[in-house]
Amino acid sequence: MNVFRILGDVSHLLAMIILLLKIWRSKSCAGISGKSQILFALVFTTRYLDLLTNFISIYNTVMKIIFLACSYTTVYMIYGKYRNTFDSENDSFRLEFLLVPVTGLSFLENYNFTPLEILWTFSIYLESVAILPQLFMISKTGEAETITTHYLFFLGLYRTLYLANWIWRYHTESFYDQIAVVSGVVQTIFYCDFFYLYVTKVLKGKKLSLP
Amino acid sequence: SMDSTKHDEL
Repeated sequence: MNVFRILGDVSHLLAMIILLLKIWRSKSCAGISGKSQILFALVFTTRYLDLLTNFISIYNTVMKIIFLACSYTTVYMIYGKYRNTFDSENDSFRLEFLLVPVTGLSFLENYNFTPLEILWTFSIYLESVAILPQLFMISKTGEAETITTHYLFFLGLYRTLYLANWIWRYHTESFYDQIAVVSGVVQTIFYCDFFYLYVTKVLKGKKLSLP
Repeated sequence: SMDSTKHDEL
């Protein structure tokens, strides 16, 4: 466990808490893509099946349970409790465009052709593209609430810190998880455009709005 | 090296 990994996990947790707080305090899911949140719930569910088969550490187990709980609570807020505030009109990304290639790729390129391992691979590939419905929604409406941009910032920061974690682990432990690294790089690239807007607009006190 | 049966990251 290194500092990049810990900070990455904290950023990830913070992102999910920020999103839940936004929904809870404003009693509204306006501007949030329910489709991205369903994909994240699917990511955690398929990745953390090893909770039942493999013990790694208390930290690992507790964090997995918290991530699952946050993720399912968010989906419940959007499609249950506050569904009348959910902007389904603008959440129009076609999920099959992501799910079909991701499913196909996880069968083709994995470490072991076993159900658990294919599901783990599926979750890694899916996570790398799961934010696209949210970014699509922002580009469609042309704006995002500032708190939503903080959520996206911490989610992007988490992935960036994981890249540093992998570089660290490669040098100190000779650990190299090719599937996670390649997907992680792809995922981080999707945030670059957003990071630019976040720094040039949101951090200067302006609302994120696209021309 | 990668022990694929033990994914220790979140």
